Amino acid sequence: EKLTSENDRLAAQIREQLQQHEIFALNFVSSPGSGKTSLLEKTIAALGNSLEIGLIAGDVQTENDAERLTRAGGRMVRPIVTGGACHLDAKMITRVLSEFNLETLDLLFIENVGNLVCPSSFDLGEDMKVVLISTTEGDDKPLKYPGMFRRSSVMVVNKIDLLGTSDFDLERVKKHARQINADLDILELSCRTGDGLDTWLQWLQRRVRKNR
Amino acid sequence: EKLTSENDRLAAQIREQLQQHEIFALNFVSSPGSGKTSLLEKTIAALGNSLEIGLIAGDVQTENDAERLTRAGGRMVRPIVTGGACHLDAKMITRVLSEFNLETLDLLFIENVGNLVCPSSFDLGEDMKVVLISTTEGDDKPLKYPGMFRRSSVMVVNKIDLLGTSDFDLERVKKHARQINADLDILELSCRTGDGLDTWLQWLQRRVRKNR
Ligand SMILES: Nc1nc2c(ncn2[C@@H]2O[C@H](COP(=O)(O)OP(=O)(O)OP(=O)(O)O)[C@@H](O)[C@H]2O)c(=O)[nH]1
Ligand SMILES: Nc1nc2c(ncn2[C@@H]2O[C@H](COP(=O)(O)OP(=O)(O)OP(=O)(O)O)[C@@H](O)[C@H]2O)c(=O)[nH]1
Ligand SMILES: [Mg+2]
Ligand SMILES: [Mg+2]
Ligand SMILES: [Zn+2]
Ligand SMILES: [Zn+2]
Repeated sequence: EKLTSENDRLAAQIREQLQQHEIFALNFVSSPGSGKTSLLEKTIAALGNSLEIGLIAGDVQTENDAERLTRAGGRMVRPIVTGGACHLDAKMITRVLSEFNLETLDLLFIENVGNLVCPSSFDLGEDMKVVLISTTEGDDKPLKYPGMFRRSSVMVVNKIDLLGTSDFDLERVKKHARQINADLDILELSCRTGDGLDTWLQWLQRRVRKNR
Repeated sequence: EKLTSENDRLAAQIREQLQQHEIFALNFVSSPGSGKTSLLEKTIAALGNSLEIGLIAGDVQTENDAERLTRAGGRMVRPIVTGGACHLDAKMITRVLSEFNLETLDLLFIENVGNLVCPSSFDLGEDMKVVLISTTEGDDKPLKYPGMFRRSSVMVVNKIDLLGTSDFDLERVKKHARQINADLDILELSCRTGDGLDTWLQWLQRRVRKNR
């Protein structure tokens, strides 16, 4: 209880800082391997020249994702290696944020540790959470992990190129998600084929403009 | 620290109880949606008539998996709904185990909450952990979640029917896994096509016999 309050205190400070600089911040969450890094790679490739994007990539071990984001063209990328914690917290973000030039940043993307449970309890000062679910992990996930879907503003269904390779039903996952959170925006795409990517980019750009 | 010691105390009691009754116990762990329940459904279908199998299916919310296991023929199935905890613990197992007839059980299968981090820190009294990874979640998972792969005895690579739909490399995931844990048994299969299932069933039956 006390720990959460300290996190909330730090998260509020981050939020104020980001809002002061008109930086739109997203916290990307999902199971391991749903495609967070892939979506960020595609987003950097499409928008990295028109918008200044800061990226934080967190994992228990390795800096693999930060390296991938840099290779994809990310100019302001920092890894966070938790060494054990199953979620990022506001203290870690505060430390990393001090290395970014907030004057120039338009967007801050935080890739959280792959985990559908714990990250939902740790505010990082973001504007909103983006929850990814892939068509390969089962359409009951919103019901099984309601906390994460309840606290997200948008759900991205990734790997639609693999529809038909399991009993995953697109309409059913949307129905389940809306049961948990009626206000969720829902997008479907494939990072692999590019299908639906435009809609994501438009959604993003609209939100960035709204933020100003 | 104190909490973990209480868990270890209870886990030791469970272990003693299971060993006394010569029950071989497996703790199934993986990311959400890698195929734990699917593998258990197949295993029940194949062995449920020749061996008495007790099943515990844990999730944050829903009893979906316990229902699936019962429909698959499981005769002794109990759900655990944690309501928030991102992992099963020995206290929960102790409570459920009191409802099983340990005199008749040959096998106990525990399906943990889908999570590659937290369950690795909570001994449930099992003989060994079985970690599943699917070919759709990326071959760097053993490096990103070393704790789980280090504490497992066998890694099951599931969804081999989907090889070729991403950059997942079977040899690379094995190399990564053995970097973390040189003693890992590694099996590859598809719950969907049945490919490799025989090898899993043989592995299991050999381990059951060894346990006696
Ligand atoms: N078929 C298919 N594969 C995809 C798609 N998007 C990502 N992948 C693959 O899915 C695997 C995981 O993708 P990542 O982008 O690393 O997922 P992630 O959520 O960042 O993973 P973690 O950070 O480790 O939790 C990789 O093998 C990707 O190539 C997609 O749209 N279709
Ligand atoms: N293509 C393919 N799909 C599979 C395979 N095994 C399981 N699936 C699908 O993967 C999805 C998840 O399977 P589950 O068995 O529910 O996975 P799980 O690990 O029990 O999921 P949670 O308990 O929710 O973490 C379902 O849509 C299954 O049909 C496989 O070998 N190949
Ligand atoms: Mg990633
Ligand atoms: Mg399951
Ligand atoms: Zn946690
Ligand atoms: Zn935990």
